[in-house]
Order: sequence, then structure tokens, then C-alpha cells
Amino acid sequence: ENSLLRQVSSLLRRLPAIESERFQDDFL
Amino acid sequence: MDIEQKQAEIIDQFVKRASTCKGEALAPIVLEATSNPSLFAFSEILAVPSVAELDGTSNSVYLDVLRLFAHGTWADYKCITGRIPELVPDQVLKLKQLTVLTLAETNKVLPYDSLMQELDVTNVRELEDFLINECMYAGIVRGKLDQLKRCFEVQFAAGRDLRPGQLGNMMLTLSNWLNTSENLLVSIQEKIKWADKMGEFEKKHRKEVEERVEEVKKSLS
Amino acid sequence: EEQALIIREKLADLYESEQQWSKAAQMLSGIDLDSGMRAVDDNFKLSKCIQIARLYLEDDDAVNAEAFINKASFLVSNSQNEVLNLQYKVCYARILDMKRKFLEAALRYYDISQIEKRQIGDEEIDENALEQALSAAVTCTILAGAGPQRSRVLATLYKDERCSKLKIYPILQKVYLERILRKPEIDAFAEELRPHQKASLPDKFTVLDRAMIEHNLLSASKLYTNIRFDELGTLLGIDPQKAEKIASKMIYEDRMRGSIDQVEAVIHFEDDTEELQQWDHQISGLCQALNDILDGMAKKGL
Repeated sequence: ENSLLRQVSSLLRRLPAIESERFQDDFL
Repeated sequence: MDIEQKQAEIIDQFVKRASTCKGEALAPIVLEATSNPSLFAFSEILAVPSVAELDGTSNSVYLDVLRLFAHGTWADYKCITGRIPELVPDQVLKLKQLTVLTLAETNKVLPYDSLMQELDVTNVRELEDFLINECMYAGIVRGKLDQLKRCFEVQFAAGRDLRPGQLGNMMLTLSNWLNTSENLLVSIQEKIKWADKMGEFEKKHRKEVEERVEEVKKSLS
Repeated sequence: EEQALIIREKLADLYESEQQWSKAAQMLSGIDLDSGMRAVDDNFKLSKCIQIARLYLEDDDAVNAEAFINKASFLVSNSQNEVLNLQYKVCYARILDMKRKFLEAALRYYDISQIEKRQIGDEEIDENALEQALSAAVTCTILAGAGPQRSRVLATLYKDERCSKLKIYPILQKVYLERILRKPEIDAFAEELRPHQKASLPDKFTVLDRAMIEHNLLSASKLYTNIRFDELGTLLGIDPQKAEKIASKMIYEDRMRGSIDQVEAVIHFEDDTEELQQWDHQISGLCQALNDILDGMAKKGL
């Protein structure tokens, strides 16, 4: 099911959700 | 999901057309598919028997074009320019859009310099216009442009067709997610138990202190 | 007074037939509607005030028109005459439009466009008229100052199915989706505007220019974490200093979040939500995407 596989591929790229210094400070 | 929904019908149409053609008759279908502004996936068309049969024939270039669009990038095209027909502007645009999706597979933050190099763009304005108009407004990526850090922070990128061998990595990532999630849930459960226990201890201690105070008061009076 | 009234009305009719609207209005405004000598019906007063306002509007005289519509405001709430009430609404909307109170005008035009009756008194309400009112609502919303209030009205209009049939729909869609508008689109939109909607402002921008620049600035704030002023000027098609000025005004008026670093000549666009909330939002999006995949798998029997 190519369509589902593409969606899963896109899903996997959603994490990490944010990569920024400002976020790291807030997250900590 | 939106991209997949939009292109599902288009994929079906091209698959049906490709199924009824053979050999050179597939050339215009390949050109149309790789130029279509709403189509970013080509695995289904590649899977059509008549398309797969192009391999090793005099028309195998059309198969190569489809494979390039399914898995390749603009840099890959530059390496094989002599071997496949020259791409028309709409195809060039699409291949560059797909290149951005490939770059977003490995990095969440895409530096302008590497984007400009990969896409053969000479200045920041042109790059940003491309990312805004052809990628973000086309719905294939979402993100924020950072001029100070000269990078594009990707929040969402549509999925491309899977390359051979990619499935293993995907399963590994999902497996890692599962393990991390399970460990985290166990950790949270332990914290909840600990918090409950501390709460109980606190209550008991408070009661003991209050009883002791009462005793002392009685003995004094 | 009765005779003077009749003469004034006849003269006004003559002026109207010669399209001398302001003169017709002036003739009618000489009628003493508050006379102590004779009883004047409230409906009559209301109809005269509205008629005068409409005549002034034909000559684009919003100031005088407003004076009379304000008089009508005191009478309209007690009026049972549906025709006059409708005329009052249309007049008021047009005055707000001419005075560039675009958001208020848009809401009133939209209200008018939703009239269900097709016959009010002797007047037939045709679909074209309602479509024009709806189109006017969209135009005014697009011209209104970019910000949260406008966004709410845009959402209402965009979700109204009738708007998808309007000629102006493509630009409404782009404005609602907060996309940058390019010159050809702006020029096409400008062709549909009335003169007062393209009038020049003291800062040498036109009403349309100002609306488009503010919209594009807000659109840029959705695309960029930060942007240099010279790049922003290029994007908006204006001087970097003017871009900075308009940006600072919008931030000051709380229509856009951000901060300006004049030393580095950069504008930082703050997100509406804190980083952690933004993170929550991303996680939520991921869960939604996961659900969609699971639904897709279920549909295919996987």
C-alpha cells in the first residue's frame, strides 16, 4: 500500500516536533 | 493526508491510462504524470506491468524518468542528463519540489546554503520564493524561514515513494518510538505511585503530629 | 408648510431626473420635519431622511449622508416599514464603506446579503442584489485592517458556500489562507473597486495599497521566524523604512505579534503561542496524522 507507506514516512519525520534553542530552554 | 487525498484520484487515472498502453505510447503518460502540479508519487504507476516491461527495451528511458521522480533528486538528474530526455520546466519544478522532500527526510532544519546548492538557486530571495510558492503554498511542506540563522525549519513534509531498503529503517524508527513510549508510560506510572505513596506518608505524618499536639495539650491542662 | 413641502418634493424630483443628486438632497433637507405647526408622521420623517442620505451618497458625499442617516437612526428602531428598514440598512452600510470603516461595513453588507424574503413591500429583492451585497462584504473585509477581527469575518465569509460562486472568490481564498498576494492578483482586485476604495492616503499609499501591504506583512509573519527589513521591503514591494513603520504600527495596535531590532534591522515574528504550546500543537498534529493512517489501514482491511 504505497499511499499508506508514504503517509507513515511523512509521520516519522514529524518527530522531533520542534528543534530550536528557545524550545529546549522551555522544555527543560 | 491532504496531499494523499488530492493525488489519489490522479494516480488512479494515470494507472488506468498506463495499463492500456505499451512501449512508446507510455512516453506522453510519463511526461504528463511527471509534470502534473498535484502529483508527487509514482510508485503506483511504476508498478503497472506495462511500465515495468519497459526495462531493457529501447523505451527504458521513460522508466528511468519515472524512477528518477519516484526516488531521485535534482542532483541525481544532473548526473544522468545525457541518458534521459531533457526535462521540461514543469518537470524541473516538480523534481526540485521532490528534492526538498528528500532533504527534509534526514534533517528538520535545512540550511539555506545546502538548499541553494541542491536546487541550483543563486540567491536567498529566489530560494525563499521557491519554498513559499512552490512548496509551502503547494501544501507539500510546512515550516518557518529563519533569515538570521539562514535556515528553513521543517514542521511537516509530505512522504515520497519509498526507496528499496527504506522500509527497514522505518520499522526500526517505529520500533524505537514504541519502546520509548512504553518506557515513558512505565516511568510515569512509577512517578504516580511514588507521588501517591508520598501523599499517604504526608497524611500519616500530619495525623501523628496532630495527635501528639493533642496529647501534650491534655497533659498540660 | 404643506405647500412648501410639495414644491420642494417636486423640485427635488426634477433635480433627481437631471442627476443633480446633491441639489435634490439640499432641496429636500429644507423640509421642516420637526415642525410644531403640523403633525409629521415618523415614517414620513424616516423616509425623507433616508431619501436625502441616498441622494448625497450618489454624489459620494458621505459626510452629509451620515448626518441624515444618524437622524434616521432614532426613528428606524420603531419603524415597522420593512422597505424603509432595508433602505436604511443599505444606506448605513454604504456610508460605513465610504468612511473606510470597512469591517463594520462588511458585517452590515453580509447581514443584508442574508435576507430571505424575495418581496419586501412593493420591492422585489433579486438574487443579483444579494450577490452584490455579499461581494461588497467580501471586498470590504479584504480592505479592512489585517488582524484577528478581520480573520474572524474572513472565516465566516470563506465558509459561506455562496462566496465560492463569486468572481472575487480566488482572492478571498488567498486572503483567508493568509497567503502573500502578488501584483497581478492585486491589480485584478483593484479593477473591481470603487474610487473611494482606491483613494490616496496622507502617507502616499492608497487605501488598497495599505490593505495589501498589511495583509502581506501578516502573511509573511506566518512564513518567517524573522526577516530583515530590506528583504521584507522587497517582498512587500515597498521601501524597507516604510515596511518597518507599518510593521511597528501593526505590532503596537496588537494586530500582529512581533518585535523590531532596529540595530540589526530585523523583525522577529513571535508565534501566537509559547514554544511549549506550539510543541503541544505539533504533537497533536502527529496524533491526528497517526489516526488518519490507522483509519486508512482499517478501510483497507489491514
